[in-house]
Amino acid sequence: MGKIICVANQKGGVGKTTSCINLGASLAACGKKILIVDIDPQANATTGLGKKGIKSMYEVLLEGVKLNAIILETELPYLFIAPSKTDLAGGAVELGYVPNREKVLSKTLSQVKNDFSYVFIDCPPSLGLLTLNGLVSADSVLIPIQCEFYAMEGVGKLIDTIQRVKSTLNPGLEIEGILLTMWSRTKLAREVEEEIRNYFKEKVYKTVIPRNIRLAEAPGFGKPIMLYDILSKGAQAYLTLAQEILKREPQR
Amino acid sequence: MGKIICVANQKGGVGKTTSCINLGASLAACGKKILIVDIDPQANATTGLGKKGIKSMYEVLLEGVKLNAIILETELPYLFIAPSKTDLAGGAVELGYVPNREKVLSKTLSQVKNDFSYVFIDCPPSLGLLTLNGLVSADSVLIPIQCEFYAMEGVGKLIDTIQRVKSTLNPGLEIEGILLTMWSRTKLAREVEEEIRNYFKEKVYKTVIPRNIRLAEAPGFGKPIMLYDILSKGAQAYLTLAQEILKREPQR
Ligand SMILES: Nc1ncnc2c1ncn2[C@@H]1O[C@H](COP(=O)(O)OP(=O)(O)OP(=O)(O)O)[C@@H](O)[C@H]1O
Ligand SMILES: Nc1ncnc2c1ncn2[C@@H]1O[C@H](COP(=O)(O)OP(=O)(O)OP(=O)(O)O)[C@@H](O)[C@H]1O
Ligand SMILES: [Mg+2]
Ligand SMILES: [Mg+2]
Repeated sequence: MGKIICVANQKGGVGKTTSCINLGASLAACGKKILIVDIDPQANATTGLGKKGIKSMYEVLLEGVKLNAIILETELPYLFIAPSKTDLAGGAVELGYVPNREKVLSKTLSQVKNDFSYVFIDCPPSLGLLTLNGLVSADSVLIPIQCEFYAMEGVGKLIDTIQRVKSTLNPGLEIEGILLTMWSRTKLAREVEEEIRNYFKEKVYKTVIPRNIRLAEAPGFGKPIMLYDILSKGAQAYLTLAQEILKREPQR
Repeated sequence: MGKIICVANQKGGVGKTTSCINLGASLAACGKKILIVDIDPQANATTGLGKKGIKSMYEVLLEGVKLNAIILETELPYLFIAPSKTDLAGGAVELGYVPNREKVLSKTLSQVKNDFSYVFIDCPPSLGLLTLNGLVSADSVLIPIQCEFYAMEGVGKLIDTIQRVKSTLNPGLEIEGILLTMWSRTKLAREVEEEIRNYFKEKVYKTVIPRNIRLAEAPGFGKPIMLYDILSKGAQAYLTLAQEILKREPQR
């Protein structure tokens, strides 16, 4: 029974894509079958895994192509990706004219959900129709938050949106967890971490992802961090996070 | 005769807001009258200057309120801001139903343009209707690029969009410059810098903004970097950038 986790935060550059790829890869390394669904028109999760889709989520959402038909393997067994394409930028507008426009992704995901242990949806940095489709399709939302001032600002709006989706389109939607990313030994990072842990309490993962240049280098080689540099602090952090998530729900 | 510079890049977290605030402040310190127009629903430029608009760009774009009526002073003489609000997130959808929806911002900016030497438009991380309004209103586009792998990926799409706006809605639109941000002494940053300078040649500013924690701390105090820590590498870099820009066009 696959669990769909939407990775979202409208603040840009907080580690959504990096977390989809590397948490996904870490869970795949533990033998879980993982699908990453890239619905960001920037297609960073797609290129970060060294892939380029001929057919992509654009055709799935707007031309009725089956999701199964576009899923690609990656270098890591058990890790798969449904690629995006830059055409999806125009698609976000076109999607607005489709009936039941918020439910398009959830209809197609239900076809493959049970073929995987986890499905991670990588969202663009906005609360528009693509991210809305992600929230409507998901069992839960993982929220990466960068340990910086602006990162705190937008979280309230994201939580409001999640609550609205929960009360209208997806009553089962929960917060999977809050992930602190790009942590460094600075006063700013410690202050932001303290504020977030006070506010979200046990929803915040114990595992914190440190700022680690190897995480920024790995996508240039099309590899998840564990295939690029398994000994790096970045790789170790995502492996630890995977363990923490598996401990929270042993049955999958 | 004010020049309108749109600061845009759909990649998130590359330093759009930080550049609007600190380049704007540096030019204001040189005696130029500067307006920052915040059209990002995250309203980071607004909070980063310690402001909170009662009326905001939402009311200007969607309720016909005059731009002059919402402009706020900041702690720095000559630096002003037209604030945003999170309501603008819904506004991006509402704007879609307004006639001439791409030209709404340019109509209202033409009323104040000549009261300032420079107007900087801070855009959200997307190529949607709000950023389109920014591109249609502008004389030129300043593109911050983070020295990392994903930052390179999306620039082509942004350039395509700029060319399309230039050939349809705003024939005068030019590229003001490419600004390398968050530079650090790593192999990755050097490689990305080399690639960008080879591709964009003299369009890339000589001044490079280093990664500097003081730049990330300053918005927490609602101050541009020069009022928070004028001796920091971040403050010095934006002051140098301001000089480089003024040298390129002495007459304003
Ligand atoms: N822990 C980390 N340490 C160092 N660099 C990181 C880390 N996590 C992510 N990065 C780098 O920071 C940049 C932003 O990360 P990423 O692209 O994953 O964020 P995002 O939230 O998906 O961005 P967007 O909002 O544009 O989708 C990327 O260049 C990435 O390689
Ligand atoms: N040169 C720098 N050194 C260190 N930190 C920086 C630098 N420039 C920006 N930052 C920090 O990095 C984060 C991203 O910067 P900023 O918010 O300006 O980017 P943006 O492109 O406006 O993001 P968005 O796409 O969400 O609008 C912020 O927390 C900011 O304080
Ligand atoms: Mg991303
Ligand atoms: Mg910004």
